[in-house]
Amino acid sequence: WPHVTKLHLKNVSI
Amino acid sequence: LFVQGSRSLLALALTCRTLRRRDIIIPDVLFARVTLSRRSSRAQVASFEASIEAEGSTAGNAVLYFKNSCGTWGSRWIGLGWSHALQRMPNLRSLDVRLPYMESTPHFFRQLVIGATNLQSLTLANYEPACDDSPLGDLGGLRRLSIDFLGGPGHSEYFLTRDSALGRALLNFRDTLKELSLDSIRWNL
Repeated sequence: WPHVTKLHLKNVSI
Repeated sequence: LFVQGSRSLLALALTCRTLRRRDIIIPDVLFARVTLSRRSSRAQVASFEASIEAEGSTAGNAVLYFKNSCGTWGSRWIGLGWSHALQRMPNLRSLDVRLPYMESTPHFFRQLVIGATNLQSLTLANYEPACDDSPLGDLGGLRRLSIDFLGGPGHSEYFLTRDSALGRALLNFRDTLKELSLDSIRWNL
């Protein structure tokens, strides 16, 4: 996702 | 002379309505950005619905931004008929809705994939992971995506994989996505 400039992640596990 | 923006046009439309009750003039441009919230009255929701569903109406074509955060009260749109509503708003660029108040989620997404070909921004609240066989994965070309999953007791965590609906959608959006917001997922993409 090379064009993403705004990223909001909440309660994300990997 | 006094019409300088959408707010002025709204005043004009309200004046027309007041003065000529049987011959209401509401410019379509007023429907460009529609927000239905808990503060919207039943009459407002019903008025909007009637405006775009009226025979020969072109008001639905003017709707570019639609946000619905109403509760379960009000128009049948909130619980039923969403797919039909989408058909009446073919030029949507931005859609912001709470999912539990809609008809079956797969049906909704199917209509979104087929009809909302200009959609650029999608915000979904209370997405239910159990409904993940939805056609959400067939959407393409979004610039902005925000999904808030229905969590808490009795609701499973969302596993974001290549095979999940959201995973397939994100892969579709690889060349277009500029803003992404996700809440409560397990990332396994």
